[in-house]
Parts: sequence; C-alpha cells; structure tokens
Amino acid sequence: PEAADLRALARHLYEAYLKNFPLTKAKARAILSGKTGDNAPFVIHDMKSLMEGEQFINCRQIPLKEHHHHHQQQQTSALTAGLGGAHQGSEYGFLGMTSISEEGPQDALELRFFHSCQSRSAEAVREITEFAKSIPGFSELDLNDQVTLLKYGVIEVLIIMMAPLMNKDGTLISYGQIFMTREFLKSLRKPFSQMMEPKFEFSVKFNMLELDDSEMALFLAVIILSGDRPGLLNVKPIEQLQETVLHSLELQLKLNHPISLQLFAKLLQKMTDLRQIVTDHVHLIQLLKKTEVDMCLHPLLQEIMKDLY
Amino acid sequence: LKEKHKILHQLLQNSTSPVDL
Repeated sequence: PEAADLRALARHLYEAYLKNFPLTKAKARAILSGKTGDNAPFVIHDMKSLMEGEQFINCRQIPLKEHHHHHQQQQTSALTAGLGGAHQGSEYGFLGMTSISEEGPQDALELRFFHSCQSRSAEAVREITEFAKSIPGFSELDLNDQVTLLKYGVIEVLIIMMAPLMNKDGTLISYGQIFMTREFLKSLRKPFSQMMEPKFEFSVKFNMLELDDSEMALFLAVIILSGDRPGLLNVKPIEQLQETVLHSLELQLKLNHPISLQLFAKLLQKMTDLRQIVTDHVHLIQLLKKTEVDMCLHPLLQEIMKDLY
Repeated sequence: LKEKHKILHQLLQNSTSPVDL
C-alpha cells in the first residue's frame, strides 16, 4: 500500500480510538506527572483512604448524575473504573452492587471491589467492540470470526490499555480521578493481592517503549486482528487486514521514533508476554470462581472466559 | 459460536445503541 494510504489508516484508527476511549495516554501521563494543576488525583493507599475515595467521587459526580436513577451503583463503579479509559457518567448497567462504604466484613470488601472492577471491564469490552468495528474490513469478516477475535483479543487489549494509566508506584482508576497505590493492591487478601502485580511489571516495561496514542490505536488493532486465534473459520482476510495495519504501525513508528530502530520488533515481542499474562489472569479468575463462595462473574466476562485457555 | 456468545454477538450487531450490560 502507498504511504499516504497507510497514514490515512493510522489517522482513521486514531480517531476511532479517541472516540471510544476518552482517557487517552496523553491525558493519563499529564495526570500522573502532576501537570494538571489543581486537579491532582485522590490517592488511595489504605482501607481508610479507600472509604474516603468513595466520598471524594460521590461529591464530584453528583452534579453530573442528577438525572440518573442508579446513583449509588454508578458511583461505586465509577470509583473502581478507569482501567483503560471510560466515558464519564457511563449509562450502562451494573451488578447491583452495594456501596463500598457500607458496613460489612473486611472479607467482603475485596469481593465488592472486584465486582466493581468487573463492571468496568464489561463496559470496556463494549468500548473495545466499538473500536474493533471501526477497523476497516472488520465488520465484513465472518460474524463467527468477529466473535472469536473479540473473545481472544479483548483481555489482551484491556491489559495494554492499563499500561498508560500505570507507573511503578500505582495506577489511575475512575477516569483518572483516583490514583491507587501498588502497595495497597498488594496488601489485599490473596488471591486479589496477586491480580495486579503482573500487570504492573508488564506495564512498567511496556511504557519504556513510549508509544503515543496514535501508535497505541494501531497496536490495539494489530492485536484484535490476530489470525492465529483458535477456531477461526477464514484466516486469510484477517491476516490481510492485519498486514496492512502492521505496515501502517511500522511507518508510524519510523516517523515518530526515528532513532528507536528496533521499536517495531520490540513491540511485536510484547504480544508474546501479553498472551502469558492473559493465560495467568484467566486461571486466577477461574481459581477465584472455585474458592470464593460469594463470587459471581459478570455474564459478559463469563462468556469471554469460558473455554478460553 | 454465536450462540455461545450472545452478549458479544449483540455488541457486534447493535450499532452504537447502548446495550444493557
């Protein structure tokens, strides 16, 4: 393809990315580096600040949500949201969770927190699906193959999208309004304490590649268009689409990072690490399902994780 | 496969209309 076509594709995917994922890397990095002035995120570093964090979110969000019937559920989910960027005041359904600040045994707190994360993840799957549909040619693929590509791609995409929100000390959540420390996440009871640590390790290394939002958009499309997902019916058109996006990504990297010569190769290598992280993550969720009596998995996530790895 | 993934399928088929997750 001509360079001009490849650049047009990059622009198109960047626009689709901005449309579907409002918390961009540029915005997240500005927040993390303290360049947003008065709007510094609220820091959650222990149980006490977790409770206060919810209040902080409630105070900020009530004016935005006067019209809404499900105040409390929305706010709880807003508190833990933001892994991967989210629409402020998203209108989608949640699990009927109770507020984190409600009294209850400490044990239940991790589960409630986990449920909020699930709701946010389900919403992110919807955003990722919309992004996928904007990839030229995706919607023309066999519908079964579209389902397969999403089933196997969305968790990888979710993990890549967490990276811009993270640094070595913690992660932004709740649309960048809250910073939750890595130490706090590590202090949760097992196995919750083990969930985020591999993502931090991956993200710190991934962030060293210093991709910008337009390169992130192309990389996400490359991940979605993986022709080696199990059970695909018609691999050829998927590989053709991926090849074009790969050309566009390679060109974009050359233009943006002229001195990082091996960047394209390094980025492609990350896809191997990513698959291992997803496999471990899914096994951890399956373990949770067995060991936690009160655990219920969001129907969309259940659908995705069933018979995955 | 579509039958086993009703919500994903629905998300793919519906355009931008909100789906009750």
